Amino acid sequence: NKDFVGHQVLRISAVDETQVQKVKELEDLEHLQLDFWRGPARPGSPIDVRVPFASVQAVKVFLESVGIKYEIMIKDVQLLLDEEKEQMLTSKARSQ
Amino acid sequence: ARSTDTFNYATYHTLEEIYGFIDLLVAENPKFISKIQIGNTYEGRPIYVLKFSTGGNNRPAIWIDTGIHSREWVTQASAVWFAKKITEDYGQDPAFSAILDNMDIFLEIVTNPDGFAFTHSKNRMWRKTRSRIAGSSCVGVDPNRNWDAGFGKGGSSSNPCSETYHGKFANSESEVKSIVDFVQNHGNIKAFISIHSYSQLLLYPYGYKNEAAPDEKELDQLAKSAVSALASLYGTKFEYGSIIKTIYQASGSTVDWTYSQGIKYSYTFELRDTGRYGFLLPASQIIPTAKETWLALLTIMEHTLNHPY
Repeated sequence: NKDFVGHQVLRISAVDETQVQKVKELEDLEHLQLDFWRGPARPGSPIDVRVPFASVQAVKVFLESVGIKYEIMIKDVQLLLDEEKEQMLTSKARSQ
Repeated sequence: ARSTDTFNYATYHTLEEIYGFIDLLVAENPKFISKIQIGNTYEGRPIYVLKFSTGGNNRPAIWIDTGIHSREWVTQASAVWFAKKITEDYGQDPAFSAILDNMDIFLEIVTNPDGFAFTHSKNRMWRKTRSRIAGSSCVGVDPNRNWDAGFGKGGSSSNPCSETYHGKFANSESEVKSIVDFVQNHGNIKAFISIHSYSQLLLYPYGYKNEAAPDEKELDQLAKSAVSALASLYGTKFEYGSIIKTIYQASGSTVDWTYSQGIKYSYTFELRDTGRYGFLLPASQIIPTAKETWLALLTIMEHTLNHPY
């Protein structure tokens, strides 16, 4: 199974069309390997993006440099995946 | 599980467990439910649709599908709960029984089996199909950009490595073509509801163009009723509107195609997450999500029954 240790999901708040466009520019940078869970749509609509560990720093620096607000929605994706897997195994064991 | 009464609806299941549930449900309701194989996936897995019917021949029908984007696990899990709910409520709930006394329901629980199996085995975040693309090292097509409605226009990507890659041509994906063929052969589907997650939206055509759908007024009114029925249970707030106005341009999408086929009540749901889990919604929220969504589905189904066209 693909490993998501250190991957973070950022919730970005773009306040105007310029900021939405800036985030869209990020989408085109393939080397960042960004995975938009909620794509850049309209100002005020949350943008959720999974950022691989190797890109986290660069993305945060970029957002801060252009004054785009964000918060960390998921601090470590792998932790949630482990919890999900654990829950499935537990419920399977219980039903057996 | 030995029966669908002991099946655990409050946890996520693998493809094999869901297909096992389907067989159990059919075996327990042989006169009411049948399993139809509408095709095979790219990797050769069977694609199943459950048909709920109380008789008649080629009755007007309602189509519900989930999991076209494989990582949206709460949708397939909710559909498993819907399937059981249908068997429990028919004959008990008068309003719902009236629907099934006059219409059939088709429910496709795992619309992207290859992708779903891949989320369990290799990559939980996988969204697309698993088809191989000649000339590219990237895999998969976005099955919600592969339909023949505004195909290839703005709001989809021609890059095979993109999550919204539309594919080489419309209906290139067997997971899509199987539904296209089924819908066109059936010819009497009156409502088509494709369920995604997440972001709490109820959307109707169009996605690929700004023009208002001819039935926009009615679709908007019905969406408003459906989202208030949904919110009545736990207060979960949904926005509603056309795809392009509510989120962004999306071309080649399912409901733009079904609407172009004359299926007036064509809707896309985006279910929970109300918080900060996104696609990793905890299993504890499966049943609440399914229950609130069911109220919205009932609203759309009743309207469809009461407004024949």
